[in-house]
Amino acid sequence: LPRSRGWGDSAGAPGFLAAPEDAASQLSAGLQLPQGEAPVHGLLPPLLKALHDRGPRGRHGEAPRLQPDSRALRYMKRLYRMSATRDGIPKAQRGRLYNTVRLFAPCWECELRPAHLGKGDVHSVDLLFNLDRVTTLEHLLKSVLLYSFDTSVPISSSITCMCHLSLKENEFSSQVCPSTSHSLDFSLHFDVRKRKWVEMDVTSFLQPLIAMNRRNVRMTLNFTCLTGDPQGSTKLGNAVNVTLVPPSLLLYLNDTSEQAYHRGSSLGHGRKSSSPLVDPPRGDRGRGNPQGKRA
Amino acid sequence: SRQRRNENPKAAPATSAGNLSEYLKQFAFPPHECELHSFRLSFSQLRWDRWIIAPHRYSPQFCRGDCPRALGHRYGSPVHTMVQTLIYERLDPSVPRPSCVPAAYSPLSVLTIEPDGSIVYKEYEDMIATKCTCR
Repeated sequence: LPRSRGWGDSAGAPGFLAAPEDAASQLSAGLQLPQGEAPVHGLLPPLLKALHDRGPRGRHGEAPRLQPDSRALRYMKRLYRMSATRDGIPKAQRGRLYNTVRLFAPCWECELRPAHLGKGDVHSVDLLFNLDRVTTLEHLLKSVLLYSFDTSVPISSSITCMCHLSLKENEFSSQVCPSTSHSLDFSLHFDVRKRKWVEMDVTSFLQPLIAMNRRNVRMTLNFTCLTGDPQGSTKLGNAVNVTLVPPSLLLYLNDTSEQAYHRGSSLGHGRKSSSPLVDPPRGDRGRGNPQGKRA
Repeated sequence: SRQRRNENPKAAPATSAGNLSEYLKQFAFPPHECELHSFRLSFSQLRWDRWIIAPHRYSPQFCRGDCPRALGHRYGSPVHTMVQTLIYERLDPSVPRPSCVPAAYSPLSVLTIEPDGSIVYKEYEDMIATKCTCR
């Protein structure tokens, strides 16, 4: 690092470890390069850059911050507990290549509700995910739509939803109505007692978009839910009016930047792992995985 | 010492290996030797707990202590360190003595809330010092 005031400057204690009352502003002050030099942002590891921006008197002041959905937070805390030890050290899991997992809630969704929605009618939700936070050095390994349901509504023990997911794209900017680039049919089975989450692997569905660095992903989800489980013991019964909480989008990524932790083995090394990923924390796979087997 | 005992069975028993190392320690290693020290940091101290969901606490550890003149393998120091000590002692005292610094780290998993409300789990390299060296 070029000599910058306060950072590793032998005169002052290293700003990072010292813990004065107002450490965040000390950090902000400590990280300023002398006048005339480019702002220090480029040198900071992502973690410090993120925190440096958000200090109480961070360089940009208190940026308005959206609070994540509590369900999503619970899910990610569970993923953290499964991925790291109590001291925060990443667990050594064979074949696991991701070192970053991002969860995005839809930034808006409009439920395209017909005037009178009877049981069994098709629900339609239009979702938009903004993926600005994904950096260019974070490479997609897997993407999952994470479903949960509104448990406040009394539902019979198990329901099956037939879903049709279509990706919306504007081929050219002037195009008013987006065309459907490609779509996916699948069914989801919820057994209310056992689990709260159902994960739907949409890697192949989203891969082309994310590979082209597309930052806004718009999709429409049409679904109809019936009681019962076609593959289980109970036959599909009558329709049920269920509130399917709009799914979150989960991206498993391999960050190749210097600050990120890289596991020893790469895909091509030694035993050819059938999947580049160890199974993420269990909710239940959506049975209707279109490829029939794990991606 | 075995040879000496054969020649002179009544000679005093040689200093055993254990005593020898203790005996030599007084010459080679300073009292405040370069070693790893614990430092437990809570993110709430820095008021970062609003963005860092996990872990709540974190022990970066740090290295502190003197680097003895005769370094050798004990500190995993490269030859350069000994050369620098010699320069400091014999040629140019303005050249600093070797410092006690971390030599190995372990990563840390961090769960944070992004400004747009999304949540990210990321594993960062080199977050916890695990070994010290003189360099």
